[in-house]
Amino acid sequence: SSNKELKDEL
Amino acid sequence: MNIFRLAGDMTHLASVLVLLLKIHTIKSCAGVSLKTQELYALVFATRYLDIFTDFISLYNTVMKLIFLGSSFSIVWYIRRHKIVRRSYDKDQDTFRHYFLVLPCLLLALVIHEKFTFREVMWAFSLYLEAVAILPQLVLLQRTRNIDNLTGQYVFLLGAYRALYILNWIYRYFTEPHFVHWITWIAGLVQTLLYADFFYYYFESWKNNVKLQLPA
Repeated sequence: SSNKELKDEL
Repeated sequence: MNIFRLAGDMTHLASVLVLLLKIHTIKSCAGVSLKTQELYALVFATRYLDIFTDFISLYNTVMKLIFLGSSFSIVWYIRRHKIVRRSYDKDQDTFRHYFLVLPCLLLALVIHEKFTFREVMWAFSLYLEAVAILPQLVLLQRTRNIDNLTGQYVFLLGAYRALYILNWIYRYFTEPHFVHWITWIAGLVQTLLYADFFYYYFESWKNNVKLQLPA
C-alpha cells in the first residue's frame, strides 16, 4: 500500500 | 475521487473562504486565533511540498494553491494589515502552539510510512492538522461571544475532516490494500477534538440561541 495513492488527497 | 472526498474538499474550501471573507469585508479578526491560522499555514506548507514536483491533476494543484494562498494571507491579514491587526485579541490567544509543533515533529520522526524527508513532513502535517484547531477552541471558550462567521468556520473545518473519514471508509471497501493507519488515526483524533464543539453548535442551532461554549 504505497503512500502514493494518498498523495492524490489534499 | 468520491462524493465524500469532494464534499470534504468543498467544505474545507468553504471554511477558508468564510474566514477570508469575514476578515476581508468587516476588516476584523475578532474571535479568530492567529495561532491556529499559523499552524494551518505550516500544515499546508509541509503537506504540499510536492506541489511543483508531482502533478496529480489540475483540481489537486488548484486546491493546493488555494489552501496555501488563503492560509498565508489570513496570517498576513492578522499580523500585518493595519486595520485587521487591531482587532486581534493577542492577550486571549495565548495557546503555546510550539507545544503542539514539537511533539508532532517528534512523533513524525518516530511514526511515518518511510523515513524520508517528504514522508516525515507528510506525517508531521497530519499530526499537526489534528491538533491545529486547539488554540481556536480555547480562544472560543475564553471569548464566550462567538460570532456566527467564526462559529461557521470552525464547524466547516470539523465537518471537512469528518467527510474525509467517510471517504477513507469508502476507499477501504472499494480499493484493495487501501490501508493508511497514520492518516486514519490522525483524522479520527482531529474529528473527535471537534466533538464537543459540534454538540454545543447543534444545541445552539436547535434552540436558536447564540453559541456559547462552557468555560
